[in-house]
Amino acid sequence: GITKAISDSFKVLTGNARITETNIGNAINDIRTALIEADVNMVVVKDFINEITAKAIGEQVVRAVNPKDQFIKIVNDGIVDILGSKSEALKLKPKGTLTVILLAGLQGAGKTTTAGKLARYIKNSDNRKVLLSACDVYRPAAIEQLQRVGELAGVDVFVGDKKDAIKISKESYKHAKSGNYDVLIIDTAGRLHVDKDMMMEVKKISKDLRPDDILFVCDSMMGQHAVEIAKEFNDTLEVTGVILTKFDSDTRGGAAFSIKKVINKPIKFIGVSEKIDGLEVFYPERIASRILG
Amino acid sequence: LFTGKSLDDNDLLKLEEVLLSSDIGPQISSTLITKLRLKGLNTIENAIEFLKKELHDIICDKEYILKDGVLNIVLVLGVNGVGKTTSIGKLANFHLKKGKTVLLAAADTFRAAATEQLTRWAKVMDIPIVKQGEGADPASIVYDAVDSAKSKGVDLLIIDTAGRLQNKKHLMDELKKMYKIIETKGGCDTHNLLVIDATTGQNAFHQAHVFNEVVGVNMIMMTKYDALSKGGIVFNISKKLNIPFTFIGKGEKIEDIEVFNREKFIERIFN
Ligand SMILES: Nc1nc2c(ncn2[C@@H]2O[C@H](COP(=O)(O)OP(=O)(O)OP(=O)(O)O)[C@@H](O)[C@H]2O)c(=O)[nH]1
Ligand SMILES: Nc1nc2c(ncn2[C@@H]2O[C@H](COP(=O)(O)OP(=O)(O)OP(=O)(O)O)[C@@H](O)[C@H]2O)c(=O)[nH]1
Ligand SMILES: [Mg+2]
Ligand SMILES: [Mg+2]
Repeated sequence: GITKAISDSFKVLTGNARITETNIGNAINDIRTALIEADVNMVVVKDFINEITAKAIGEQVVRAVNPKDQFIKIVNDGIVDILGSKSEALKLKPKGTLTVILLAGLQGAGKTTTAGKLARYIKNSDNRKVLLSACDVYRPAAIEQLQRVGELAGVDVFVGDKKDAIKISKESYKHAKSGNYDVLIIDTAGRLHVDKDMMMEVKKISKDLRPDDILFVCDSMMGQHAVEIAKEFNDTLEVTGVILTKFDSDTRGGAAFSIKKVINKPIKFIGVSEKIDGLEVFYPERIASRILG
Repeated sequence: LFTGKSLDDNDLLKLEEVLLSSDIGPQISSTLITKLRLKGLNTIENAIEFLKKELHDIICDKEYILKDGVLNIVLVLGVNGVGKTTSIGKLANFHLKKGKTVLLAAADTFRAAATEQLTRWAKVMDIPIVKQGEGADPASIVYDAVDSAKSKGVDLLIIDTAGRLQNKKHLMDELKKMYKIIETKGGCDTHNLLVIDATTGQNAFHQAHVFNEVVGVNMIMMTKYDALSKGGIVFNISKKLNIPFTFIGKGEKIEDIEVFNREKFIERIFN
């Protein structure tokens, strides 16, 4: 990981009193390689390296700390700063007013499962009446999947009768209002960021329902393209936050860092298991230490 | 970006970025750029041709062809959400069109509506499917499916399994148990097919590595190639594990499958 890379690079520098361009040259190269190995986007790595190099060279080494530890701290703090200083909550309206949450993302990212997890989380943590809306009219048995997920979460699921996602989203909204639900969570079909029609579909759903939270659900093991994909979803929907799934994998999770740096929207939750309770509030320090390896 | 001019350090940097942004990974990228630098080529065109040839030599690809006179089994495995179930539909159809008979087995008994999802695919193709209720032991479905496939005399049995992260020991043990059942029954030609997502980063190598350690991986299918990621994870897997890529998934429809083609794949890295 990156911590080891820095340690190795600084092994030869015992007794050095300050960080200079020379003694961090090797460390920088190793960090660059380690970050790319961790799936951080290449362009983000470039900018990040420039930032921490400038910071490191400019710093007087704190008396109690040696250059190596100082440098590790600069890198760690740099990652934590970009990830966001604290977790940002959902934008829930006062109870009695309908809050709408829209989930969107690539195929297989974990939207349907996350919809259930989110419903259970909101219901239990805030004692709200939640309705799930099944707006994936394409994937075989997607509706059945959300219905089962709703059962596991202990919440109702709205199922439309027509094969029209936009119509169903509007019907579910009416149903949420008339049924006195506090929160409506819209599960949508997986879609490619380069599929114009499908991106227009989710944009229309968002325009019609004006959600309070538009969450980009993304697989944490994405590679270099995570940025391009997140950008497209953000440009189309102006997302209010990101949920990164499958963080229980052993992926380093550099996509999290890349996405946050580029679209600068808060990472609100991470998925940590397949189970209905597998949702955690995002804490930047945890992710930073994973990327650092 | 690249026009007929001679190679300088900046060009080498740009070429390295093309490799890195394709998820080829820093190791292979730096090895190739170092080789390229030592080659002392003088045009970008020559450099790209050199890189294409190097990449061509790294890739493992192979055609998956059914054996005659024996039950062929494909056990489909991989992490969550990569496209296993959908790919099974595509693979079944691919062989049906070649006049083969196919049986499906819904051995993902964990995920909500997994059996219903595969059953839809079976219905679309009007082929039989072995399944049980949610929470059933996946090993027992494998057991029944192999027996059923043999008694029906089908050419190909494709078994769907639950998505599982390779770092979850109990899930890998479950998979091993399913594989052992097929092995123990014998009398069939089995291929373990790992499905990986083209948008996945360096973790794909770890997926291939661990699945290969646990049950052995005979072939790989890369899905979501239509998401326009370059899928450079192919190279690490080919180079270090020597496991052949056999199919590409390029969409959500049953016909969105194609045989893995080395040339086309490398062409797209440089587009
Ligand atoms: N281990 C783990 N698995 C997850 C997590 N979130 C989702 N999954 C799994 O990922 C797979 C895909 O999840 P889905 O909820 O079907 O994904 P989706 O985005 O709705 O998929 P589409 O609707 O087809 O786009 C399933 O096997 C889920 O159980 C997570 O945080 N950890
Ligand atoms: N664009 C695109 N989508 C795909 C492709 N293959 C599968 N998908 C989609 O990816 C999503 C997940 O596919 P599944 O077949 O459910 O994946 P899985 O690996 O069986 O998922 P789990 O069983 O939950 O682990 C679905 O929305 C599929 O339609 C592909 O090649 N291209
Ligand atoms: Mg879904
Ligand atoms: Mg499946």
